[in-house]
Amino acid sequence: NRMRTLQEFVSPLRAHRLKPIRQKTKNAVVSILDSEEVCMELLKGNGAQERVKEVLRISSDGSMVHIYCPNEGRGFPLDDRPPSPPDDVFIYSFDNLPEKYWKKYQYASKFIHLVRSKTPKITLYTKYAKCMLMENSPQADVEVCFYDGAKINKTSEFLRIIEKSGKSHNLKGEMVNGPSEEVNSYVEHAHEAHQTCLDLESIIAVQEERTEKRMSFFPIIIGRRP
Amino acid sequence: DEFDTEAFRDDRLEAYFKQLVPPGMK
Repeated sequence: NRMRTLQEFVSPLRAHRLKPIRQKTKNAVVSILDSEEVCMELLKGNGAQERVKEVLRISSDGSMVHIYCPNEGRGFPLDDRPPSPPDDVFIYSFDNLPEKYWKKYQYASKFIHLVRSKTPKITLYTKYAKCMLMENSPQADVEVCFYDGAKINKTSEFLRIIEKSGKSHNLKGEMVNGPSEEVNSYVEHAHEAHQTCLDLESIIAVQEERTEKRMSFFPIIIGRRP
Repeated sequence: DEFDTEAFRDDRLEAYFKQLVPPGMK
C-alpha cells in the first residue's frame, strides 16, 4: 500500500518562454497565458450551454497549482479567457496535489511538451541549412531545413529525412548509414549542426547564469542565411 | 479517454506552431 506520487507519472511541467495559446478540446480548454502560467478550464455541458466548472492554473515552473470553481460551483459561460479566481482558491504544490487532479495535470503537461517540441530555442544558420533546436529538453527535437529544400527532423526516437524530391526516410537512433551517400551527407551535416546548437546552448546558459539580472538570451538566432 | 490528445492536432494549433519559427531570414 505504498503511497503513489504524481512525480512517478510526470515531472513538473515547464512553460518558460512559451508563447500564449488557447486550445479547446472536448472536455477542457488548455491555455498558456501571457504570464506563462498554464491553465486548464474543465468544461461541462454542450454548445451554448458549455460552462467552465473548474479551473486549474499551474505556475510556469509547474511547481504550484491553484484550483477554483467559478461562480461558487455554478460555473461560468465559456469565454475567450479563463474566469478570474474567486476568493476561495485551493493552492497545492506539485508534491501534494490530490490524486483526483493528477490526470488533468498530466494532460496539461502533455500539451506543454508538444508546444515545447515545436518552439525553437536556438536557430542556427549554417552554410547549408537553418537548424532549430527546440525547447523540449532534455533530448530536445531538432529541425534542419536545408536551403535546397531537403529537411531532417530529429527526435529522441527517430530521424526523418525528406529529400528535395519529397521522398522520405526514417532512420532509427544515431545511424548515419542512410539509403544513399547523398542522404548520408545531409544526415552528417544535421548531426554536426545539432551538436553545434547543443554546444552553443550550454555556453549561452552559463553566460545567462552569470548575468546579474538573470537575463534570458533564449530564444536566440545565430547567423543568417547565406 | 476523458482527455484525448486528438484536439492537439488541428489546423489552428498548426498555425500557432508555424508562427513560432523566427520571423524573416527564412
